[in-house]
Amino acid sequence: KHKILHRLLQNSTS
Amino acid sequence: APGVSMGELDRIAQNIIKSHLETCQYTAEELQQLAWQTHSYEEVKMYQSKSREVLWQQCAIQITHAIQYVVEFAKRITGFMELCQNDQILLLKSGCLEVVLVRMCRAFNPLNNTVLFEGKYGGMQMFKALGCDDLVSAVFDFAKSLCSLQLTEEEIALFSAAVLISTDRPWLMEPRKVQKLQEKIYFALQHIMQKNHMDEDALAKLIGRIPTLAALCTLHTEELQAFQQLHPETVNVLFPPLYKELFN
Repeated sequence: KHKILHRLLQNSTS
Repeated sequence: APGVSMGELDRIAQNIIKSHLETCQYTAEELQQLAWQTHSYEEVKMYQSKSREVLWQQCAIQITHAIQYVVEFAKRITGFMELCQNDQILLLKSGCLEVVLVRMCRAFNPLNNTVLFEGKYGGMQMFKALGCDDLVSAVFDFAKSLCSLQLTEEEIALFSAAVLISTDRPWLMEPRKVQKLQEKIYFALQHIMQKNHMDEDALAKLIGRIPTLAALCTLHTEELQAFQQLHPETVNVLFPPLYKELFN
């Protein structure tokens, strides 16, 4: 659940 | 004071203000230059002649674009990233649109009731084809009411953080931790507003806008559900994945 939001939070700050 | 030093409050405030300035999508200067560049009569006519699905998609794309900046804003707030991942996701899912609506007052011109949309400013009539006049007018009214408080960028930054880091979200795993952080943010905001505003009720008026903010988000969800019943394929195929994940 909330795969995209989870990935955005994980990524290094863009 | 919630048992915190002025030094810590200042660190929290400066971190949030810096995060806001780095992720606010448009600088104050850019907005000032754009303020009087309005969509022409023909351009407004063009928006009004769009199909409901196309304009809904365009709005979903613009909202999602703004939400990505809000996610970035949250990621740069030290206290937010110290929360557990469950609560980070939960706060963003339930608060990202509220932060977008708060930030929207920066891109709203209260002198002619226009908002920045796709590069230029336009009035409510630009959104006629959406078929959500109640929601659109409520959003415009909210932006105008926020503008009347004449908040500084710092105040918008801190208020955005306080709206995001909210204890009014069900299923928080560490509500106490969220509450303590929110209290510090509000304390810093109060300190700044007392300095900047003659009106001692300015903060109370600002906090008084929160119920409307929540109502706008509920109305958005209802309008989306109604639209989706009529055009399920449009939402499924043409709407940004993040938008569907957050609001579906």
